[in-house]
Amino acid sequence: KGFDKNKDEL
Amino acid sequence: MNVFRLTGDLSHLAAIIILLLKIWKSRSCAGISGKSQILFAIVFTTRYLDLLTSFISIYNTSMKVIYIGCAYATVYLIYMKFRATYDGNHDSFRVEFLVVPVGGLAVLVNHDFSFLEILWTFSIYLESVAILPQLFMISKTGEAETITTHYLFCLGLYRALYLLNWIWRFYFESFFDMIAIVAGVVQTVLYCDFFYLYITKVLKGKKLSLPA
Repeated sequence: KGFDKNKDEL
Repeated sequence: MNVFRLTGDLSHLAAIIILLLKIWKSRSCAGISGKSQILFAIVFTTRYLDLLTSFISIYNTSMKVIYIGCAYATVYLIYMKFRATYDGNHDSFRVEFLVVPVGGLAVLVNHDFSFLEILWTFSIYLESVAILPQLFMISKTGEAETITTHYLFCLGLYRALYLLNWIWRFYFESFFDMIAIVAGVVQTVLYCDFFYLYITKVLKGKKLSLPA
């Protein structure tokens, strides 16, 4: 899932 | 991680600490919306549940823990320790008008229909409007202490810097998250009026007061 990458953002 | 993302996080951190110190040093939470602070505590709690399921980096984990800890500390100061100074009469925004539609939207529009993902989406949507009780309170009383305006400026600047971060990531990493971007634009737009007042009044040494 591409959106998992965003989870490093706060 | 790019420079916009890092300065955005630091701006966010600065906002949170400015508010905590303001309340702690003045022993008062006058002019601060407890409702906005409760919403931010909910935002951090629902977004950072992944602390329990995945590890990303020391930076990521420590920032999340600090944000959550400070959010609850702020709520504690407002509603417990300095409760007598809390201006509840002016903090009259109806938060159910935010939380209920935002909850519905998170269930309807998300990347993945799973518990954690829906809570993450809910937190993104809720954050975009969580400042409204605070802005409503300022518009009601017609003024804000200068230190409170510094808090709001840093808090607004943080999401604006994240927008630049997302533009950067779109060009250099071909990455974009439509939910975060749309909510981030909404969040930043809500601050525009305040940014204007901050630049034209507070930065010129005047107190932020609205025309009656």
